[in-house]
Amino acid sequence: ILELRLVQATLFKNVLEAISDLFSKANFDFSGTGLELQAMDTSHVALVALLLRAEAFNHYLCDRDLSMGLNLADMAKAFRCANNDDIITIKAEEDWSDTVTFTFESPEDGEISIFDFDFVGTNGVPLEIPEFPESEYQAKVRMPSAKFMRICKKLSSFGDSGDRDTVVIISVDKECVNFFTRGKTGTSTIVCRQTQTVDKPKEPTLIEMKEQVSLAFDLRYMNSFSKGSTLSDQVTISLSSNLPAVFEYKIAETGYIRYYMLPRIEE
Amino acid sequence: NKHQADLEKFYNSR
Repeated sequence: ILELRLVQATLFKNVLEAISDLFSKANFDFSGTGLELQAMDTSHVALVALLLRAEAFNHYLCDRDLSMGLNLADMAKAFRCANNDDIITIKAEEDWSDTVTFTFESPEDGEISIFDFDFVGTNGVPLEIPEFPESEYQAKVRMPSAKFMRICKKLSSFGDSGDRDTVVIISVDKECVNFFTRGKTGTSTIVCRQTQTVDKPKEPTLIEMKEQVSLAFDLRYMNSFSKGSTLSDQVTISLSSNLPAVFEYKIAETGYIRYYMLPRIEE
Repeated sequence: NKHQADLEKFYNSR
């Protein structure tokens, strides 16, 4: 049996906000340690992995590992009509019903909404995602997630948003990280300097660089990755010329959401 | 021009 409770729908609303834009369905793995979610977009360019440890839940009962594919678009619709302070209960029996039940209860007027979701197939996930050693990454940038979201918005508004193939080039050297994109009639470069931690400790932009790196990514996907800012106020971007880039948002000591995307390659 | 590589192939090839 699986029975979880969150006394605030906020966390799950933010999770769906962070993934339902780019991913249509996800694999949910419930085990004793907590929830591991994985999703890949239809073109297999982007992957998201979320971990919410059991401690993130106010009540967590899972006496047998349970894995299920769920449609994120349907879930996002259900969560949109939930209030932040609704109590969520998630239940599934390991019988052959192949459904999971989400119950939302609003504390002030006791109204209860119940949604049953049928399990769906998940394209290719879960995948075994190896954790590569730090040494494999040429550069690692940590910055406020709101800043990263602003940069993605600026580039998307400038870039040729009609052209689904707009590229963003991220370049990192010792002092700063540059975001460059080419629009129809020009180019845009955003330079972020490493902040001296002495002046703004709460929202630093920090760069760890082993060697200079400059990689091209699909702007549309990077824009979707910036939605992770609903879950954390810092994002860490790990770059390697031959590994998937990792855009990681730590969720206050209960887990993380990580987006993966390979740099664009020459034909 | 440049193409975005397939993550599933990448991870399945490791």
